[in-house]
Parts: sequence; C-alpha cells; structure tokens
Amino acid sequence: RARSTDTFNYATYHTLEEIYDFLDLLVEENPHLVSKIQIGNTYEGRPIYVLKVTSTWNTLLNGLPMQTFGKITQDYGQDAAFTAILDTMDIFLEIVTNPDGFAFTHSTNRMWRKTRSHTAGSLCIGVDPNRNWDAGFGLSGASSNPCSETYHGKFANSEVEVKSIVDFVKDHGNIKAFISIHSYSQLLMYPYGYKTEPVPDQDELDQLSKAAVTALASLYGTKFNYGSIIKAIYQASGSTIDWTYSQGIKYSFTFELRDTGRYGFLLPASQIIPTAKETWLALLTIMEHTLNHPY
Amino acid sequence: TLTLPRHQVLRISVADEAQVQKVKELEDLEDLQLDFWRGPAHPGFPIDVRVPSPSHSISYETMIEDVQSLLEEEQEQMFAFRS
Repeated sequence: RARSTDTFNYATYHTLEEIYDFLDLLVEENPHLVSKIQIGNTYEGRPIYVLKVTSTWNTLLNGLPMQTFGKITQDYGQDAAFTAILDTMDIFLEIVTNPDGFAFTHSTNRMWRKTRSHTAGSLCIGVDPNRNWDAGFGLSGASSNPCSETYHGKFANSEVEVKSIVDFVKDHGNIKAFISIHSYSQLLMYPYGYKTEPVPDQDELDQLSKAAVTALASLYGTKFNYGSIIKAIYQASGSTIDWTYSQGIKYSFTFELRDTGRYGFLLPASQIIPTAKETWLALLTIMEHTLNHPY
Repeated sequence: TLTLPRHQVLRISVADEAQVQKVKELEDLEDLQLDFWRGPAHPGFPIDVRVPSPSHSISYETMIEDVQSLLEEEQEQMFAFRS
C-alpha cells in the first residue's frame, strides 16, 4: 500500500484493492475537501464508492499538502477557473464503476468488460453496464444474447452497479453535468444513442463538444471527433447519458479516451498520464461551461 | 488466469455498407470467438477485433501482434511497482 498519495504511482495500472486504498488515502489526507460515499454493493458484494469533492471547508485548505491530491486539489486555489467551479459546485467521482468486472479482469480474464451477474437460463455471465439504462432499453444497438459483449440484461437497471448510480443521481436531484468516461476511440459524444432525432440542446452541446475537444488537443494534438452517439459511432440503446439527459441533466457527455498507439483496451501504461492530462482540459471546459450557463 | 496465446487484434477497414453487414454477420457467429473491441458501424470507420488467429478475406491490418505479450508486460509493470 502506498503510504501517501505522494508515493502513489499514477503511471501504472493497479488492482481494485490498491485503488480502494488510494481512495482512503485521499480522504485521510484531505478530510475537509474529500469524502467517500458508499452508494451500493456489487453483485458479488464489493462496495461501490463515489468520492465527493466539496469546497465547503475551503478555508482549511491552505494547510493541506496540495501536491498530493492530483489535479483537482492542485488546481483548487491556484487555477482561477477551477477554483470558481469548486466554490460553486461539488464534484463526484466514481472511480471504478464495475468493481466485479475490474477484479475479474485483474485475476482471471484481462479482456473482461461486463458485470459478473448470472443470467437465468444461460451459461454466459454478465451484462454490458452501458446498455442497461432505462433509455431506449432493449432497442437496436444492444444485444439480447447473454453471451454478447453488448448484452443489455433482463430489464433496465437489472445490474446493481447501474441501479446504484441511478438511485444516487435521483436522490441527489440537482446534478447539472454528468460525464461517463470510457476507453477508447477518441470521441466526445452527447445524446442520443438510441435514436437519430437530435436532442433539444443539440446546438449548444455540439458547440461545447467542439470547445472541449479543442482544449484537449491543445496539449498534445490528440484529435477527437464529436457528435451524438448514434452519428459519431453507432446506434447504442440503454446507454448511460441518454438516461441522464432524460432526467434533465443537460450537460450529459460520454468520452472515449485516446487511442494513440492503437492499443485499444490495452493502452500502454506510459500513456496513462498524458491521457489524464489532456482529458482534464476537456473536463474543465465542460465544467466551466456548466458553471457559466446555469439552468 | 486465462491466457490468450497468439491472439491478435486486427483493425479492419470496411469500404462500403455491404462489408459492414458482412462483418456484422461475423459478429453473430459465436463459434468464431471474435471479440469486437470496436464494432462495425459505418464505411470508413475502423473496426477492431480480437481473434484467435488471422482469418477472413476482408482488408485488415494487425493492430496488436500478440495480446498475451502485452498482458505479461502490464503484469510485470504492476509487480515491479509493488516490489
């Protein structure tokens, strides 16, 4: 276990246990800025955590080891734009959205991407968590075959990993932006995925996407495409941000991160930090826009 | 731990809608054990698929020569970090 976030190696991959230890370190080192919320348990009983970052206690921040808390705490109080964001909004981070799948990936099958729930009547295991949301659920763009990588599950929210976030978002009731991050393909997308009809906020989301990918490219020149899910990539039903948009969260986006080197799901560890750095610029653009365009 | 000896990842280029459909048909054939990392979408949009061995007559280039070697490299990095 890393003794502090100072000694945590951000440039390598980690097991679930190491990541969960890291979350605890973040909370221990920044008790007045960061708190850990358990939003549920996975199918196999692992806890699902969300980190809450809030500046409610910002007067106590000066004494914190700023260099130890990654970009968010580094920039708070230093970067004017980000400070304004965190002074107004809380940020919630769900670092591992599919803990069972993540653990299985590291222990048994590195290529595993689904949940680990059992489907009655099938020998195949798991559901694609990004086809299990209650938005166009079960339509074209997801598979009804439990053996498929895009299996949508028996019913919307059948996966506790999905239902936990659904409940969290509903209980909060005032989330203004929601960003779902995936690898890979270098895309920034907004709703819809299950139908070709443009969203009511199409023009604004498209402009914001353009600004975000421009900011991202400013660091290393990584080129991202953007657009609605169905137009930028392919039809996908039951996807996360179609549901969040339907809940009134206008700034709903999904990222497919960089594929420089073309390693797909096996992004070389040397690219973890550059990917994080460039992605942060796009996230900042979206958060800043959300702050400046209240609704 | 499941190993993937000689598995490759191919980047397939589809020229038209007919080829997109052809790859979609392949996707449905479970016995081929194809694992689509990036599924068939539109002509000109790359398709990435992990395969037990190279096959098919559709134009492709090999994106990853040996998945297992990359997995082992990743494991070594993680162990090195822990030690």
